[in-house]
Amino acid sequence: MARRLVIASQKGGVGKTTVALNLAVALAERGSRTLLVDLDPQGAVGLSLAKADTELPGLAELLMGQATPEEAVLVTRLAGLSLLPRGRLDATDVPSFEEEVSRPGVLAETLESAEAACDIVIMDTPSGLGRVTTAALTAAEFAVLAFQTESLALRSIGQGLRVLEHIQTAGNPRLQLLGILPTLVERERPGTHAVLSEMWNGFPDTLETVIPRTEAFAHASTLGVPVGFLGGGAGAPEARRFELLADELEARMNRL
Amino acid sequence: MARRLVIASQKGGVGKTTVALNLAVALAERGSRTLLVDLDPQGAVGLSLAKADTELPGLAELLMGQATPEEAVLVTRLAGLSLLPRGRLDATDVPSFEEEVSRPGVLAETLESAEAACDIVIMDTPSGLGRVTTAALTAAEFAVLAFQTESLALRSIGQGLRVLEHIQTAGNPRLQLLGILPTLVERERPGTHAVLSEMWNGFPDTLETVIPRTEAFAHASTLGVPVGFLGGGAGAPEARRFELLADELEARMNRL
Ligand SMILES: Nc1ncnc2c1ncn2[C@@H]1O[C@H](COP(=O)(O)OP(=O)(O)OP(=O)(O)O)[C@@H](O)[C@H]1O
Ligand SMILES: Nc1ncnc2c1ncn2[C@@H]1O[C@H](COP(=O)(O)OP(=O)(O)OP(=O)(O)O)[C@@H](O)[C@H]1O
Ligand SMILES: [Mg+2]
Ligand SMILES: [Mg+2]
Repeated sequence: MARRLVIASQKGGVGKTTVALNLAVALAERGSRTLLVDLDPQGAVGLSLAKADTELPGLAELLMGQATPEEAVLVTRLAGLSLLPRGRLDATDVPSFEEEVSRPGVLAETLESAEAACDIVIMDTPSGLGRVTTAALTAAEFAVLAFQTESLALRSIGQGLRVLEHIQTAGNPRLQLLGILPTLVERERPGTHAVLSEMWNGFPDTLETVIPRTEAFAHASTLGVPVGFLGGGAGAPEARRFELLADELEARMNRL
Repeated sequence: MARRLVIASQKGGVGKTTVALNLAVALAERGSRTLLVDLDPQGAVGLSLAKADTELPGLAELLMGQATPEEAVLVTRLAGLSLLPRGRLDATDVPSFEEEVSRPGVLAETLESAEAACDIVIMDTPSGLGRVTTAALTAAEFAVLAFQTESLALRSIGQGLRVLEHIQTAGNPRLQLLGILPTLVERERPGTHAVLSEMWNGFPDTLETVIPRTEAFAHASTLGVPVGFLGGGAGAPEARRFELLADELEARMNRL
């Protein structure tokens, strides 16, 4: 069975999709057979990778039994990385997609059928700790909680940890926190260092690798591509940052 | 009955809470008795206004019948603005809060009891078009859809409009789109003008007033205060921007 890792956050727009996509690329490039799963009903993670469109079948069809895993899982241009996109979903069907994903046991079963030849599964989730993210955490082995690095975030880390504990006791004892990931870090902004040191001192699971807010990430995100795919090596430092993150997470997975 | 306006977006982190808070302030300052309602289970909109804390009763208690409207609705430091915060909600109870809010008729009834002496209700919502946002749109008269001004957003505007149409036919014929609001506008970023003109040309309901990404908004947001409350008049231009937005929205409300 593949190792399953969820990228989650309470607040929106903190960089979950950017992290999920670029981490999946870094893991595939170092030889792990990686499956990137898009659980966000608004999702569009990495579609540019597979030259796909939201019109291709994906998770929505797999859940409804309207596609086989071979039809739903896309091979991407990057060896070692495959993608299970959200699938065709009319925006008006979002509540029923959420309902189906969060039905007990459904997601675990669907992932089992899709992850066959993989070493690791990365799940991107919608923001918040609603039923879709809860279902993903219930089916996973590891969680990374992403927080924009600002003082408001310090208030919600405790809540995020309580949710993980609740899921561990209520349904998934194997769930472990792999790390708290500071995102959108702006070192030159006053107060950032104070927030980072509170995270490192107050929450020992805060990762050493942090994700800075840079122009290359913003640009890659508007194109929908991994930052390493930007022309002319524009995203090389950012891609290296994700190699570091992959190193740190793999070391933690093996330690836990 | 008060006029009810929902601020919604498909993507997270596009500035919904920032818009909801600052618009409510601008409307209250021009004399409308305004109620700001926090429907986001991760919410904390404007708590600094009421010197409140997430420990005060609010919507969660009102929904469960554990508080009266007088106990749940907070008066703020600003005359004319009151706040119905999310209320006490353990992060593990988010799925059941969503369930309760989206039970047919419950939100409309709860708002009726809370909006008694108000002219206008502004509802902040979680990101995405899940059941909470759908419930808010079903109970509302107007919707503003916020989009970060980048090319990816152009793809999702059509979906957002389809959801509104679906809600109009499925349950709330009086729901009207009040405007499409470009947010986090960075005029100096290449491509921004092209995106803005596609929004103005392609979607006639795109508002003339746009919300720029500025340091004052980011700073006010970390403090949890309206931008006009920053010391030394630092947020004055931004606060004026919201006066323009309030003008434009009120004119549209009266025309529709
Ligand atoms: N490291 C970064 N540097 C600069 N911009 C970034 C970075 N990470 C994300 N962004 C920008 O922030 C916005 C949100 O990023 P992203 O979509 O990855 O967040 P998210 O948490 O997945 O959002 P959602 O809540 O909608 O799922 C995007 O516009 C993206 O360009
Ligand atoms: N006009 C702006 N200029 C600069 N920064 C902004 C602006 N609006 C919002 N932000 C920043 O963007 C982040 C997200 O803003 P906000 O919380 O208002 O978005 P949201 O759509 O309500 O997010 P969520 O999806 O979590 O509800 C915050 O860190 C805030 O500081
Ligand atoms: Mg995302
Ligand atoms: Mg918000």
